[in-house]
Amino acid sequence: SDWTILIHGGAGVITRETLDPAAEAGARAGLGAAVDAGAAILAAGGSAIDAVEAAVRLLEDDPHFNAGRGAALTYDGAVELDAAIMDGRDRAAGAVAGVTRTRHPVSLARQVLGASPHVLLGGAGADAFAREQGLDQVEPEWFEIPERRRQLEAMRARGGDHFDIDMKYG
Amino acid sequence: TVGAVARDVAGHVAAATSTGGVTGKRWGRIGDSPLIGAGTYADDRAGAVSATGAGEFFIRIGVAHEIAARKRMLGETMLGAGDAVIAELGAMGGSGGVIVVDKEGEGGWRFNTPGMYRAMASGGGRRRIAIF
Repeated sequence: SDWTILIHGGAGVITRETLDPAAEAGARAGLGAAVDAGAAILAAGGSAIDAVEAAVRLLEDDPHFNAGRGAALTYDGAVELDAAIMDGRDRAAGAVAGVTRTRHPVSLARQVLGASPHVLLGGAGADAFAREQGLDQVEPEWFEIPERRRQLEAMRARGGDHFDIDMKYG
Repeated sequence: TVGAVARDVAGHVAAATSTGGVTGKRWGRIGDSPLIGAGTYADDRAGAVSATGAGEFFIRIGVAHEIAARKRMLGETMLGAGDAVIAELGAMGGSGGVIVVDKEGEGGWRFNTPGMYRAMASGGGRRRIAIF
């Protein structure tokens, strides 16, 4: 074939026993929408980097997945989001770590790639760069869903740390 | 963690990855996703990789770059290289998976966990969505 796209929405202890039918249906719908968005760009002759950004943006908006809206919470109940993007044509790359307000962290990574001389920006500086670049900003509450709060509270109630549940909740 | 890899009609590849990390992370912990070469890598000389899983292991191995480098320097297929690197990951105690696409447009996934949310589509009409 002349174009190909693949996506993932996380890996871990995902079994038919632990994933209820509604969540499975939602995840499958989200995967389908994301892969179709990327495929549409590629089928129209668009670039691979535009396709992967478009697909990931949809997954970031979908609460079934651990990124953007629906992201795992830190021990203090906050969101700290990471993202990266890389173009195989020239190995140009952009990444962000620990950002808190940008709705689509992958697009912030794309701005790091295209509008800065750097590869990786982190924390408050990356948040400031996002504002400077005019990227869509949201309140931290936008990212949080009840299931993630429940998972965090369950972990804290057990006195555990994140490696106790790494692949279950991450 | 979510991600995508693609090869376009011009033969170029790209990768992207985005994540919230792990529940209860502390001290500014950062996983592999934003570290170029660990969780994300793209090189037209080989292909593109996006990873999901226990980030500390992916960082130590440099999983995404390692897969691309094996293709470029050893002549392995991306999926063959993925097999080898995920096996190494498992031997170290790590778990997770990768999606890959090579410069010729052949794509696939490798993982050592019970499930990975994943999907693919191609210009040849293939479309697949899978979890388990």
